[in-house]
Parts: sequence; structure tokens; C-alpha cells
Amino acid sequence: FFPRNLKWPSTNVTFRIENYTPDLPKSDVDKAIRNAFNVWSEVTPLHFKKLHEGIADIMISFGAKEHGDFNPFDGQNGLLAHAYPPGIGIGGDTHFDEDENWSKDSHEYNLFLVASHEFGHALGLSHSTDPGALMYPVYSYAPGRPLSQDDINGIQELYGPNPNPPHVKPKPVAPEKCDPMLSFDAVTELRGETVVFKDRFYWRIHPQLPDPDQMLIKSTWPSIPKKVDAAYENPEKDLVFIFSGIKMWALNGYNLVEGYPKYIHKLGLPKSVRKIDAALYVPDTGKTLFFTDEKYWSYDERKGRMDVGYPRDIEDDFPGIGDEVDAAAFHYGHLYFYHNEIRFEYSLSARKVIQITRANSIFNC
Amino acid sequence: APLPTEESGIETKDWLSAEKYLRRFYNLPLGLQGAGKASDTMRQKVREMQAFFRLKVTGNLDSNTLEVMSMPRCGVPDVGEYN
Repeated sequence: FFPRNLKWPSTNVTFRIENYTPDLPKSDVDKAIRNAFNVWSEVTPLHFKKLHEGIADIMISFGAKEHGDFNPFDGQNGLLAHAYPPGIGIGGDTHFDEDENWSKDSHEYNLFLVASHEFGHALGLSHSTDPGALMYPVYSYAPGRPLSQDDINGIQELYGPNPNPPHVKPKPVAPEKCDPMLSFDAVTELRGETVVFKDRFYWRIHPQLPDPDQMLIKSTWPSIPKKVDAAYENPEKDLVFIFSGIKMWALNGYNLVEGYPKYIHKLGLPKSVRKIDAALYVPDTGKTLFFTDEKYWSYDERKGRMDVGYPRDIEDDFPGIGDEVDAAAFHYGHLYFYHNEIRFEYSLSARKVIQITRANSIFNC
Repeated sequence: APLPTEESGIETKDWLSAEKYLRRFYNLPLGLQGAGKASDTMRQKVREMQAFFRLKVTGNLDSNTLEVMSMPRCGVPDVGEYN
């Protein structure tokens, strides 16, 4: 909270949009602003009424550099917006930096998300130290409902809960890393880290950190689909390839490489393949193996084409792992295959499974 | 104030932008201060900032700290009275 726990004395708060950004159609700005207020009215007794003229509690404007409050913006990036805590005059007023590019999606700064954050200030919330909270001071994009429990606790401390809360479908629960029945969508190495994809989330396992980090796929890569089917690293090219449906993306580090997505059929897979279950790169051979249903293909990375004689049956060439895989990875000379909650460690030299563990043993569960 | 010698690994540009950041968001006082004082105050403010962002609290402008300082963010100060 701000000092003295500043808040509006009434639950009826007015707002007025003084001017509009040229970056978006007027209707999109109106919608983003209204939706941003709805974020807070859903969890409090607050009602927000739009005024078209005169002075409102929350005056909203777009301005660049010095824009009338002796609290200048700084050009593109850096400061995106600011808002004043509840009070008379400038209190509650919310200013957006017109030098930013505003969008209604993830391509530029998302106006709805920034407005939701700023209205938190305009209602009396200060910054949160919780990186998952809307009131965290640093911008990050994530689709869906923006409030965390920390934000809800904060605003309800000031105004109380909504006496008539709308029926809101809660966000799907994030997968729990030590759930014994946990299965994976995809596993890959990334510059010495291991990245595990599951539903809308991924874990980063760093060899020097005791606990894996869990993050939303969309918050790191907004433009890739929220579910990943397969992934593999080619360390010689310093690229990680991510597959979802019939499309593939390339990452250099955590950055998306331009020129993607591409269709998986460009690799030489037949059009009948609509999804890759798992992929892994074997550095010794320079081959990438793609697993789909009960078959697998071998792709020669150096020649840039599929090897002849494929697809072959998984069961015939990798005895002991079953006939389908969910995810696969190459790590320290061994192949790891994941199917349901089981991980198979497969020795290429011995041509057999040498260890079977739970999939989440990768998390030291 | 002269740049502190122990921070010699930091480029002047980074130092100045960090100072600006701390003035804006952590109430780092403006203007000249007594000898040795500027560095102490700055270090204290860097510590505050590192604690807020759950970084390793060293008081030094390490690369992680500078990286967070360069991220796009809200213009409202993180601590103290609204200015």
C-alpha cells in the first residue's frame, strides 16, 4: 500500500479517457481500459463508471516525455506508464507513455495488462515483490486473467471482497513436479540446462540450482502455442527446435529465431504426420530422431535431409521402451525416453534399456 | 561525485543510468554529498533494490542488477513516499 493506506472513500469510482493512442483503434483502447477495470471490480465491491466530460476520479491520458505533471516519461521502453494513488486532483490519474507502441496482444506492450497494473495503483496498491503478481513493477506478458492471490489479498485488504462474485472458472492448476503420475510433453537440453514442457508450463533445471523454476510458456515465448509436443537441441548450431502440431520454431538461447515458424514437412516428413511426439539429437551421429506414434524417422542434420529406410518401428530398434514415447532427450551419452509417468534410460552402445525410473526423477523427486 | 574505485568494472554509462534509476524508484538523494557519502548511500539503495527484486544482495552493480534495471517497467517508485 501507499503510506496512510490511501483508498477511494466510495465504491463508485469514475473514470474518463482524455485522449487516445494512435497505435490502436479507439474501440480497442476503450475495451482494454474497461477490461482492466473489470479485473479489479470482479474481486471487490468497486463499480467503475465512465464519464465523457468533466473531471473524473481517474483521468486517463496518453502523453510523451514531460506531459503536464512534472513526472516525465523517457521515450521508447524504460518507463511505460504511471498512476497516482487515490486522492483529489491528480490522485488516481493514470498516464501512458505515448512513445511506447501499444497493442492488444503480445507483439508490443499490451495495453490491457499495463492498464490493469496502473489501475491497481490508482486504487491504492503499491508495488508487489512477487514476480507472479500483476503489481510487480517489471512488465511481462502472460495471457489470461492477470490477478495473482497477492494482488487479490492486497485490494481486498482495502475494499473487501465482491459481495456478488461472478462465477469465474479458476485457472487450471499448474502441474506439480513431484506428482508421481506426472508425465511430460517434451524435454530438451538448452545450453547446459534441461527444459521440461508440460501443459502450459515449462520447468528449467539448472545444474547449479537446487530447485527447478516453473514458468508459463506464453510468458517467455508469447508467439508459440501454449502446448509443446516435442523439442530438441542441436548444440553445434546452438539452436533448440520446438514443435507444436505441424509447425516448428527455433530458439537461440531463449530468443526466437527469425524466419520461423516453419512446417515440419519441410524436414521431409510426410503430410500425413500432423504432430511429432518426441525428438532428440544424437551428437555422435549427427542425426535427429523424430518419433510419431509407433514410428520414428532419422534426419541427417549435416545433409539437411531425411535418411532413407525410414520410418522404422520404435519397438524394433529401441526394445524395452514400448511402442510410443511422449518425450525424449540425449544427455551425457544416453538416450532418455519418457512415456506416461516412466522414464527409460537407454544405452546406445548396449542397445538396451539400462534403467527405468519415474519421469519426475529428473526433478530429484 | 567521483566514481568509486571499487566499482571500476562498471562502465560510466551503466553507473549513471543506475543512479538515475535509484533516484527515480528508490529515493536516492539528488545532488552532491560529503566525501565518501555518495558511495555509501548508493550502495544502500542498490541493496534495497536487490532485496525488492529478490536478487543476491551485494550492494554492487553486478550484471543481474543492471539487467533488471534495464527492463521495461512502471514509473511508480517501488518504495517510500510517492514523489
